[in-house]
Amino acid sequence: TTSQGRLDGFFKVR
Amino acid sequence: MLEAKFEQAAFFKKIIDAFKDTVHLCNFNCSPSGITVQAVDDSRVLLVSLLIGEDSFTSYRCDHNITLGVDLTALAKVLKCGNNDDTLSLVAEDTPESVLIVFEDTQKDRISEYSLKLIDIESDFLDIDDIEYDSVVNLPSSDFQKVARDLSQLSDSLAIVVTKDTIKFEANGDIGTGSVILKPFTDLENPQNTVKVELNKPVLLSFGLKYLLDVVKGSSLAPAMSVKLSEKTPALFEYKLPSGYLRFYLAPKFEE
Repeated sequence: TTSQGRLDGFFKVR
Repeated sequence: MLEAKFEQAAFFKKIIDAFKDTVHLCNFNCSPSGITVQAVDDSRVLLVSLLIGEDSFTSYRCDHNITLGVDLTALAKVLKCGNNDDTLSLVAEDTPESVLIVFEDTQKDRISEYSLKLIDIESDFLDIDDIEYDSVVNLPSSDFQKVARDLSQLSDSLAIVVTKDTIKFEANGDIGTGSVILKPFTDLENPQNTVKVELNKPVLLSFGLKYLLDVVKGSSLAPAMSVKLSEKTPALFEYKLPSGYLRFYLAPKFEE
């Protein structure tokens, strides 16, 4: 199965 | 004080139309060098990053940083009131509660003014460090738009496979499968038709077509675009403006 990744997993929140 | 005048209202309308379906509330950060927007969609999968450089305007004045919190649906309503060939000015005080949008038809001496209420928008800012991409593809925007629209008929995911001499788009769904292959191609007379691949490493990534259908709305802004890809990293889809850009960062799908 494929899951949709989220941006928060890649980019730091400032 | 902000006073920013576009030669043609159509240009600003196109920019807003390109991302108003992705995000609904966003801050327009106005600085002496231009206007920027960074906003993430509600599902936190797709990020919009916009720069309208000061050279995009026929005249531009912004002494201090000014934030305009805008409801894009409301802004789009106001933008419909101006004609494409009108000039469009954005005018705001230093700590504004509203922004004035002025359309001028210079031939008919007609001026229309709209005041749009601003809203306080709490938004976090995502730090996008310089990403090293494994492959960069330049291609006509209309080609990518057609691929996304065509293959969205078959599946809700699109696989993009880039190798040295091909870019392959694949969709695999209940009714069947589809694929489109593009090969590098140089058109010296019409450079916007050129397809170019810069490759450090072959990549295979899968994206939600629902989001890609939002990304391709940027096609009206530029005849050519670039797609930057690295394994397990958000892809960057970029439409260049005459001074600035509209970028979409899209998180990939992954196998569990």
